[in-house]
Amino acid sequence: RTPVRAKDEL
Amino acid sequence: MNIFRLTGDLSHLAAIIILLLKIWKSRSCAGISGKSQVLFALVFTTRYLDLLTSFISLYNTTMKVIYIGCSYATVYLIYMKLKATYDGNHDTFRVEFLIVPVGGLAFLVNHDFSPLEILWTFSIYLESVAILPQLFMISKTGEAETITTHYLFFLGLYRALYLINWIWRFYFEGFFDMIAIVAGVVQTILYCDFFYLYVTKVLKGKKLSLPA
Repeated sequence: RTPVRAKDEL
Repeated sequence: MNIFRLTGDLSHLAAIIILLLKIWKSRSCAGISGKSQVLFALVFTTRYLDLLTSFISLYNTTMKVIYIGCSYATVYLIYMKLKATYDGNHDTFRVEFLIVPVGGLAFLVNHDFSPLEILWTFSIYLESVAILPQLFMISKTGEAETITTHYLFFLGLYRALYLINWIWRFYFEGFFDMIAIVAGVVQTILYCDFFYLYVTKVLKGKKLSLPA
C-alpha cells in the first residue's frame, strides 16, 4: 500500500 | 466518500458557522483568539489553492469556498468590524513559534517537492496546532463562553472523525496518507483535555472554567 495524498479530502 | 468523512465535514462546517454566528449575533469576539482564526484562514488559503487548478466535485468546491469565505469573514469581524471587543491582552500566544517550525517541517517532510504540495503539507501541519492560541487564551482567562465550547467541540470532533475515515479508507481502499494521519492524531490529542472538560462540565450544564 503506497501512501498517497488525498486529493478528494477537504 | 464515507459516513465518517461526511459527518466530519459537517461537524467542521457546524463549528465554523457556530463561531461566525456567535460573533455576528453578539457583536462581540470576547474570548475568541483572533490569532487562531488567522491561522485557520491561512490553513484554508494554503490548502485550497487547488480550487484554481482542479475541479474534484461540486461538494468539494462548495465546501472549500464556504470554509475560506467564513474564515476570512470571521477574521474580518475580529480585527476590523468588532475590533473594540477583541481581547488582545489575553490572546498573546507567539504564533511565530508555530509557523516557523511548521514551515520548516513542510519543506523536509512532504509527498512531493512542488509548490502546491509544500503548501498543502504546510496547511496540514499548521492545522494540527492552529487551535493552540485559542486553548492558551482560555487557560489565561480561566473560562470560556458555552457557545465557544460548542465551537471547540465540533472543531475537535471533525478531525477525530477524519481519523476514523482514514482507518475506513485504509481497510476498504488500501489508502493511507501518513502526513495527514500523524498530523490528525496530534491535532485530536490537543483537544483531549478540552473534550474531558466539555463532557464532565458543559454537558452537565456547568460553565467551563479552569483550573478544572
